[in-house]
Amino acid sequence: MLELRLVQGSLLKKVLESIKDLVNDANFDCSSTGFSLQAMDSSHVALVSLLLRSEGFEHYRCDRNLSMGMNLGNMSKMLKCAGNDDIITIKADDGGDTVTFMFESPTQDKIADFEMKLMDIDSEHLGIPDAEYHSIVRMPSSEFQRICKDLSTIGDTVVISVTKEGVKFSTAGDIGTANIVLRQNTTVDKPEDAIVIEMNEPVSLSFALRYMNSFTKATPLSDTVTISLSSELPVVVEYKVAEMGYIRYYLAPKIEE
Amino acid sequence: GPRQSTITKFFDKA
Repeated sequence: MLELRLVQGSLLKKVLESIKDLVNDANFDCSSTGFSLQAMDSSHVALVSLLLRSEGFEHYRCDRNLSMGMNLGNMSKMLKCAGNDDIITIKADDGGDTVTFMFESPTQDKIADFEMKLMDIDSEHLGIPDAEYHSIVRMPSSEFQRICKDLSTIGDTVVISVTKEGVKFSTAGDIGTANIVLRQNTTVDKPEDAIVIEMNEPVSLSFALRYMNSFTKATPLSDTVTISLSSELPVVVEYKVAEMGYIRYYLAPKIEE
Repeated sequence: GPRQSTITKFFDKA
């Protein structure tokens, strides 16, 4: 038996909007740690890892570890029927073939049950090793979204380079080239507006902008985004989900042949 | 131009 009650139901709505265009079907795993998901896009270029810790739920009951295969498009359709202020409860029976989403209005005068069919999904779980990253950039998520959107009007690939000078986002296309440089800036009124560049070693990597733009669907979840880069590894683009967890996107680099 | 690599090149099956 599984019963997870999330007072801030809008978080789950935003989480689905952040992953449904990248991944069609995925297994949600439920354990005493929390509600999690790991899935790759169909071409295995990007991987998304979601964790919503059990402590973040008002009520968290998960008697046995449970893996529930869901079509994310269908799940998104159902969650769109929840109001932004609604409390969302996820319910499922061990071995059952459905999951129920219950939406309660804040004043408790409207209660809705949406039951969704589960599916069998054959997914491979990858081990993500802990890594020391060469450079880590934290910036306002809206700024990162703007940069990815702007550069994708010029080119298909972004080169992200971190040096002593700052972090540079570059692209090139048929009509010309673009370079956007951000410098560290911590003298801001609000900490979420800061640009923090932690450079252990300079790094320069190329990535497909199509995927970066897809990751920025998570912008409504968090004021800040963290980009971790190492020359030997996929980039990690991380958005915190309130105090309860994170969405991490891993994107494999483009490599010169 | 550069070639797109895949995640499975970097991360192994758990």
